[in-house]
Amino acid sequence: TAPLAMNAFELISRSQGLNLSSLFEK
Amino acid sequence: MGCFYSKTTKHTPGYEEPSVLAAETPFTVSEVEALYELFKKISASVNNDGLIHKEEFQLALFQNKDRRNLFADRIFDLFDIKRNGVIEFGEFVRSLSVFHPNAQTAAKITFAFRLYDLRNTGFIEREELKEMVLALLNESELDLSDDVVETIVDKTFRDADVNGDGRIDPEEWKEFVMKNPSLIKNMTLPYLTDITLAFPSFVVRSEVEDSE
Repeated sequence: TAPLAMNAFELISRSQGLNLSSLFEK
Repeated sequence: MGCFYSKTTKHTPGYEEPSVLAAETPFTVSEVEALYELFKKISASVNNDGLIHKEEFQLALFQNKDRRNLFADRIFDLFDIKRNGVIEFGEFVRSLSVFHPNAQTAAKITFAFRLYDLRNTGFIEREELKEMVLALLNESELDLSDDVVETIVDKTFRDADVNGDGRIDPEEWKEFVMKNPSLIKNMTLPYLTDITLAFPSFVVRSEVEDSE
């Protein structure tokens, strides 16, 4: 998706800091 | 009654009984027991004091204890319910429960709002939103000019700030998420229903059975 077509929160939700699934990786 | 019975198993400081935590959250007792195994692993990764410090949280998230990230900081602060700089087991379970597939959508929406309300004012302000977009760009390979960032933030505010007062309130946020459900996709961790497979904890489980 072209960034201009995205809303800012969609962009933010891509942050690795919000990807808590990494906590479960061994 | 349990006071007369001395258990041999040593628990971490701030430990709470899995049955109590399971009663308050969507987790089963077995899932809470498995989360305790995960908690012990994370909390022993740097200082073995049974509490999760920020650098241990960063290490678990990024495999790097020194990597700072605005959003990881926010998550840590929200998990640290007592605001004493560390995450205890009960805080870990109660906070992660919001990410359970069976948790209520309203709880996920509220948690995401608090996450993005960087200065805890009760509103998501335009300046905060721009700060978060810049933080995201800083950690990604996306390179956008300031004009483009301004355009994205303006457009988002036009869509979300329905009453046009320059800030997004909880009700506006809820409406915005209802129209854009993908915004809380990262608030659900399917792993949480498989946690007993990833972290079987036979010792603790037998202890619960013994007490029944």
